[in-house]
Amino acid sequence: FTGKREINNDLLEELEEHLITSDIGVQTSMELMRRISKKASKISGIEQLKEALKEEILSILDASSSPVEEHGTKPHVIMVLGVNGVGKTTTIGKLAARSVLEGKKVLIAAADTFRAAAIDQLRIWADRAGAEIVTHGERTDPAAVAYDGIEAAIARGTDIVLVDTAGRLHTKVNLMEELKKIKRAISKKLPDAPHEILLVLDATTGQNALSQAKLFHEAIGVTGIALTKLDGTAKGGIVISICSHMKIPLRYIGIGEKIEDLQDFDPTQFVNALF
Amino acid sequence: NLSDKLNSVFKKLKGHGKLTEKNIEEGLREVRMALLEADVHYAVVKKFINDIKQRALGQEVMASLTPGQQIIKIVNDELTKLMGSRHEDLSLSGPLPISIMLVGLQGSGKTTTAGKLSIFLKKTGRKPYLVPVDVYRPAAIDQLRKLGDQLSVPVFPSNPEMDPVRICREARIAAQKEGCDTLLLDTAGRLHIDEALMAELCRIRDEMQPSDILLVADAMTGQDAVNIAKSFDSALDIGGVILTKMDGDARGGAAISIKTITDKPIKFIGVGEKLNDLESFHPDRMSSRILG
Ligand SMILES: Nc1nc2c(ncn2[C@@H]2O[C@H](COP(=O)(O)OP(=O)(O)OP(=O)(O)O)[C@@H](O)[C@H]2O)c(=O)[nH]1
Ligand SMILES: Nc1nc2c(ncn2[C@@H]2O[C@H](COP(=O)(O)OP(=O)(O)OP(=O)(O)O)[C@@H](O)[C@H]2O)c(=O)[nH]1
Ligand SMILES: [Mg+2]
Ligand SMILES: [Mg+2]
Repeated sequence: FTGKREINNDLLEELEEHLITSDIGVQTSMELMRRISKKASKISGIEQLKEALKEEILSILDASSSPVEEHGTKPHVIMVLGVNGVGKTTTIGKLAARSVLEGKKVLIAAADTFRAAAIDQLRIWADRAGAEIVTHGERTDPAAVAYDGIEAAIARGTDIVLVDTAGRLHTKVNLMEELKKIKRAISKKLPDAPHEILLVLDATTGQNALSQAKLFHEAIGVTGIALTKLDGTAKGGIVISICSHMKIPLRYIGIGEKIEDLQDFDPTQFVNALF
Repeated sequence: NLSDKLNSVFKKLKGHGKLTEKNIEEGLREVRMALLEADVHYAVVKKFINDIKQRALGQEVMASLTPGQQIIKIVNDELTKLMGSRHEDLSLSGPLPISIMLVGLQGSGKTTTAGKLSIFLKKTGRKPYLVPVDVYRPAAIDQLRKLGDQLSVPVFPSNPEMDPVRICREARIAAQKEGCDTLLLDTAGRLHIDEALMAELCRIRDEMQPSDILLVADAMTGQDAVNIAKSFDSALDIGGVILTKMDGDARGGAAISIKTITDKPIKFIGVGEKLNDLESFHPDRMSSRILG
């Protein structure tokens, strides 16, 4: 009988290790282990333990999910932001392509006027996706690009506007202020816009993703998350921690560098991939 | 922060007797949490804590330090030692023109770092030559060319139809003609599990025989850092690491994971988006950042 108990402890440590190495974070992992060890007395083996964990994680992910609001007015404006190199520009290309394939008219506003060749990069994606692009050129005012993008979209009867912004670390106050300015410019041109503020996170990022989500949310109000690079070996477990603390829905996952490599977030698939 | 937590754990122990197994356990539990929250890999933490415990056991509590401070001192010392106790330079030996190869995952900062390294090389009196080897990412070649123009550093006129190995070979000839002595090979970001693309890196390395191969890794990388480092190192035998985006608030525990797995030095850190934002790596500063 004592033997069985010992196995359980090793097993629990193994499971905790699995959670932590999935980037779920030590606090959230401990909390999850606490919840299932309450049920552990009724559980007879590792498979049941895993299923219990999956259920707990699913309940966290489901609690923070919410359907995309269809408000029917045109254009629907999506502002895309996040730290450097996470995949914002590529994700915009993918989103634009899927909307065009659904028969929508898409316009992209090239509001990253800072990074070398950011506009050239976005132009290639717009071309591949079949979307229009509005740009003012490097070192111009990003808020003005966003504003003009919305204006052009309204005039042309565009369905969807995607606003690309420069990568920025969430700790840089002046860059966060610039982001607020871009948002204000969008709202000025179209009062309910931006309708979606999409934070892009890299699945290989560890606990810092929580800090990113917190500060971007505080600054500008994030309405959805896109998690990229899930085609690697990282599990992206940090989104579980984010969902349990902040209730921001995970909308999309990026699973590669090609234009079709975007999927709607499926909590069940995600949780199964964790184990 | 960790100091406060350790001090409260050891409050009752002030200044008398040895560090016992029990109070070390409690203190190290806090250190373990701090390291995991800092993104150090689970297995790396486990081994590290065990090593610390052996060292801490039976030590006399120093008169000048609280037991909490003493544990921190031991941890700090061990971490600093682990990360390499001295600064390591770029390897620049070999017949001219030499090559420095930049490799890593998508978006880690390779292209920007290539620009930064060219400034660094110029400052040391060398003549860098930038080589765009990324034929996949839209406008990657334009990106490096624009950086080269900003810095007045020559850039090989790659085009996306060329084979990456051929680009490198022709760039070496072109660099020689321009009187440049150091090629910076900016390769495409890739997954360490992409066999074809990892093989491409090996072909580039075999062709160019680089003096240094640097893994450019993001400071905010989580537990996956061990997988990434292990794969790139076993494929290429890297010379060192550049940790980018250190100007954020990521604790950077990936540095410990990478160093433990590869035993290769972190040579530089990226501290911003501007081309001047490259600094040499200081192990002691990194340790206290990771411990929080
Ligand atoms: N494997 C993989 N790579 C991706 C994915 N999404 C983006 N990338 C790659 O990540 C790198 C960076 O992508 P970008 O779209 O330039 O990222 P960004 O956030 O716009 O970068 P900045 O504007 O510089 O902040 C590129 O090499 C992309 O091809 C993904 O889902 N999987
Ligand atoms: N804040 C900060 N940003 C950085 C640093 N290094 C690079 N970046 C930014 O990170 C983003 C990605 O940099 P790139 O140089 O395009 O990265 P890459 O590794 O070449 O990307 P791929 O070629 O797509 O794999 C850009 O927005 C850079 O400006 C750094 O040290 N600090
Ligand atoms: Mg971008
Ligand atoms: Mg690059």
